[in-house]
Amino acid sequence: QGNMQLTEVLVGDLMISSEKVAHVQINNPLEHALLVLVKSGYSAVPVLDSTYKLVGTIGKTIILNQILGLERFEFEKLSTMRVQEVLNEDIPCLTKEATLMEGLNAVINHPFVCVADKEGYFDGILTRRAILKQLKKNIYT
Amino acid sequence: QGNMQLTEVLVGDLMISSEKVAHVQINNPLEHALLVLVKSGYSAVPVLDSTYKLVGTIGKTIILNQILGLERFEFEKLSTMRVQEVLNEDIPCLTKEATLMEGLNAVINHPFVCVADKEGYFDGILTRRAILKQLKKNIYT
Ligand SMILES: Nc1ncnc2c1ncn2[C@@H]1O[C@@H]2COP(=O)(O)O[C@H]3[C@@H](O)[C@H](n4cnc5c(N)ncnc54)O[C@@H]3COP(=O)(O)O[C@H]2[C@H]1O
Ligand SMILES: Nc1ncnc2c1ncn2[C@@H]1O[C@@H]2COP(=O)(O)O[C@H]3[C@@H](O)[C@H](n4cnc5c(N)ncnc54)O[C@@H]3COP(=O)(O)O[C@H]2[C@H]1O
Repeated sequence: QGNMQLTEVLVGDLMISSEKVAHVQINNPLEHALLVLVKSGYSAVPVLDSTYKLVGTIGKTIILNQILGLERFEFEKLSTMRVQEVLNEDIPCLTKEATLMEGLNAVINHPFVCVADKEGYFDGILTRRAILKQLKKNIYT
Repeated sequence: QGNMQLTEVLVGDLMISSEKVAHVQINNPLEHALLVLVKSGYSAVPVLDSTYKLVGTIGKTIILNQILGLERFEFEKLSTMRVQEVLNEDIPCLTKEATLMEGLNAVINHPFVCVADKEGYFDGILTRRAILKQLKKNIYT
């Protein structure tokens, strides 16, 4: 019965593990962060501190908003500003033990949700794609 | 029974209608396209021609990739290049009559999918968020 399986799947089973997740460090200049984002191809990635604890997320939107001046994009600001000044700290976060249902609720308004342990160490990310693939499997059972 | 309802919901019921969709025109300079993307807050939007037919999509990633030179971001290219030169034309497309299942399959690898009629006129976009909200409803029935 499809619904039984939904409660057995945990976020830890579906997440992309930390070693495969592109991220930036909190003290990087915005120019480095934008380079990581453009080269990895991702719109937004997690931000970690030097001990690999999760701090927040940063994306192209946030960075480009920072440099959008009144007349033009002020690209010189990219080398003077740091990730720490602009990152988004108001982010949902789950543990590996959270259920698929909690994961589904979390990704309704977020393309990905960070996963961390109770000390705040970064474990990985749960993406909408992973949730959609799992729900598609469940529809056929 | 949840599964019966899934086949009754059509893409046209879930899509964001064209008048609410931010888009750019095929002959806009990249600078204008980037401004629309930054001000609307969207990572990528549809590209239409002057008759409102769907041509493709464009996003921050594509634009920033174009201006990423060997040593720095070559921002001056934004005013000389046009959307037409860089847009992504290889995109999935659905009609309003497509089923939720077809919509789910299409968004597994795309944050949004364009919807157009058989003449190619733009009708709207189907987003992952709309699919996820619908699937969540179905899980509870
Ligand atoms: N290199 C690639 N290969 C294949 N498909 C790709 C791809 N890059 C992007 N996509 C596709 O585009 C979707 C949106 O990517 P975006 O970078 O905006 O948004 C991504 C990005 O912000 C983040 N993300 C995903 N994988 C990541 C990773 N390995 N490291 C860091 N962030 C990641 O999670 C968001 C949602 O990812 P999701 O997989 O649901 O959805 C992805 C995926 O379906
Ligand atoms: N102004 C806003 N208000 C509230 N939430 C916002 C928002 N902008 C973005 N989001 C949230 O962030 C997700 C990713 O947005 P993104 O711009 O990368 O990716 C978007 C964007 O590329 C496109 N899109 C969505 N609505 C659009 C619109 N009205 N016009 C043009 N493109 C749109 O479809 C993608 C997936 O959208 P989806 O709704 O599934 O997922 C959205 C939504 O959950």
